[in-house]
Amino acid sequence: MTNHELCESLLTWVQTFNLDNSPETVAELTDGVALSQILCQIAPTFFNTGWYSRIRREVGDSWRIRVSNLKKVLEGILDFYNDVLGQQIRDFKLPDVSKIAERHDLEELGRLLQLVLGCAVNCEHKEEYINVIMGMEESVQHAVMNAIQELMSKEMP
Amino acid sequence: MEPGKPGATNEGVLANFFNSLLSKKTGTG
Repeated sequence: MTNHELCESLLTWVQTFNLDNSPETVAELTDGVALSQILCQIAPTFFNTGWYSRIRREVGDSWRIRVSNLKKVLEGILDFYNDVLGQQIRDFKLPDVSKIAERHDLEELGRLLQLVLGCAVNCEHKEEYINVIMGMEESVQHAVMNAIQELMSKEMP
Repeated sequence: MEPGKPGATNEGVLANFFNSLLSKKTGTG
């Protein structure tokens, strides 16, 4: 599966969430806003209003704001894995958020989306998210399964 | 996986995987 295919499949998954502005393209995920809103829905106690208030919603063309948002998203995800799920992700190359912000790098964005997906399928209400995935098109389910399997192979309790 | 058995189809592979994910014990969120 190419990075483009992974990102497109995970974009389809992202579109199942109720977001302020549902992204229509992969590029629209690079400001971190949609991803932060997804995290708030997945684990509202952890990704609370205090955390969300640090995300800038008016990003415009500023790559600096995109980097800042994406850094907060990535840090939040890693803290969530560590503090809530009790897992550490070993041997998983963490996404370079600067490359996502500066040039919409699909390889790096794919890894960030993988981590968000990992939060969804491991969280308290994972049934809700897994059932949605099971209702999606088979090709998307395959991509999601591969992404989760790769992530699970790197998880260490 | 043997043809004709549950889980042998593409759909079965996906269902088996996601059902195993549902039953996996994880953190409390």
